[in-house]
Amino acid sequence: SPDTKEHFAREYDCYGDSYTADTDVAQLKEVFSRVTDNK
Amino acid sequence: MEKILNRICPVSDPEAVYFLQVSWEKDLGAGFGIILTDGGCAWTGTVSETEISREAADMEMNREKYVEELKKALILGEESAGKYNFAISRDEENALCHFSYERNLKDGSFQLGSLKLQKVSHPADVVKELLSHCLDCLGRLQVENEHLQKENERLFSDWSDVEKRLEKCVEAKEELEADLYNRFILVLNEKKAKIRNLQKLLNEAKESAADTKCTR
Amino acid sequence: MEKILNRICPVSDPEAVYFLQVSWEKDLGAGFGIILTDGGCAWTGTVSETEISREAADMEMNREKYVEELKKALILGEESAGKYNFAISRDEENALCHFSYERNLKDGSFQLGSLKLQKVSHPADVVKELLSHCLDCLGRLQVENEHLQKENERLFSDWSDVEKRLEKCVEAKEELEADLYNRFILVLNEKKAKIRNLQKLLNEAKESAADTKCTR
Repeated sequence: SPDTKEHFAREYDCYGDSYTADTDVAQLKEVFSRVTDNK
Repeated sequence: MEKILNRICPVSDPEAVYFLQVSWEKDLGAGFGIILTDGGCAWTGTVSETEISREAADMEMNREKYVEELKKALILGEESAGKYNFAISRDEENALCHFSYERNLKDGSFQLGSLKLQKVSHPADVVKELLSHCLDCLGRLQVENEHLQKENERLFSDWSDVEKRLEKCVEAKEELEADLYNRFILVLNEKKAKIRNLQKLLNEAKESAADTKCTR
Repeated sequence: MEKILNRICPVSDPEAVYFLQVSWEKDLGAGFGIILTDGGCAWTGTVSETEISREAADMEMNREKYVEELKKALILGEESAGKYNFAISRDEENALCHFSYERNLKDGSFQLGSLKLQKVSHPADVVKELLSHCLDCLGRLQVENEHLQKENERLFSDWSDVEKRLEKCVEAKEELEADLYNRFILVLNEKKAKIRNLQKLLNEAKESAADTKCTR
């Protein structure tokens, strides 16, 4: 829903990485796996 | 001058052991020399290029093919054992020796060639020459053998070196990846802490703005 | 039974060429047999363990050292050429042959040993045995060389395979590093954009709070 979308947009960047929650290796690997080469 | 020495057991006298040395210039088809010895006597003879051509023609065999057969019969020795037969017949005084060589077939055999060998007056010299030739070949092979052994050791050490370097590279790649992730996480979590802090300040600013409004 | 055949030129007759075969069980010091031939005649003899001990004692030389000298003189052949001399003296009928071997020194030589060799009644058999032994050694060496050759080719191909894998690994490591940095930059820049945005909002909130204060 728009609300959910707005919530995620506020909490996560376009690669699905949280703006505020600390990350760890596993999470970062997952984020990197979503990063394609869209410069 | 190429030379090769082989041990042969003639079908004409299977108990006997003879030594056959064939020598030729570059190409066996251009003619070859034969030395035959039983260790005590020795006989020698040659087969010319013309005779080779005539033999091939008589057998209506392609000349190259015929020379190939000669190589297998006279030079390859033990490698083609059983496929070729030799027959040796000596006259009483051993002055002459008739030497023939034939190809074995399933249903019989056909003669590849034959020649009359002349007795050598000093067989001891021939024996010395054969033994010297053997020792020279052994010496060369030993040198080659040592060279191959050294080459073998060098290649093995090169291979194990590069194997170790590959292992190190794989380890280094894994370490690099882990190291980069750890560094990235530190930097990224710094930024996230900054964002949390800014969001907290922003929320406080919004609340105080809202309070001010009410107050007014 | 170990056997080794060498060509020797006796100091007693430098023009002559003889072939010396030494045969022994595991250890030369336990005694050895000798066959000597000039290609026509052949002589044979043995040296027992006791005789070896007596020779060493007569020379007041340590037995092991003496056996080492015997090895260099009688077995190493061409390898120790010039350091050892051989002397051969034959009686008229060639029935007996006195064979001695000595160590060359700068200022002379000393005899390592000697023995009377008995004439062989069928030298042709000895010659055949020597030639057969040579051919067997040649065959073994040829097989070993071919094996070493193949082994070298295999090692070389293994080495080049690993070399290629190492190159790939180094490339992969460099690509991994570049790739991780690229991804990290994209993710980090998202956070930086967020921080810029929050700072902008916070500044606006602070300004509006300041305005409100003035207005009031």
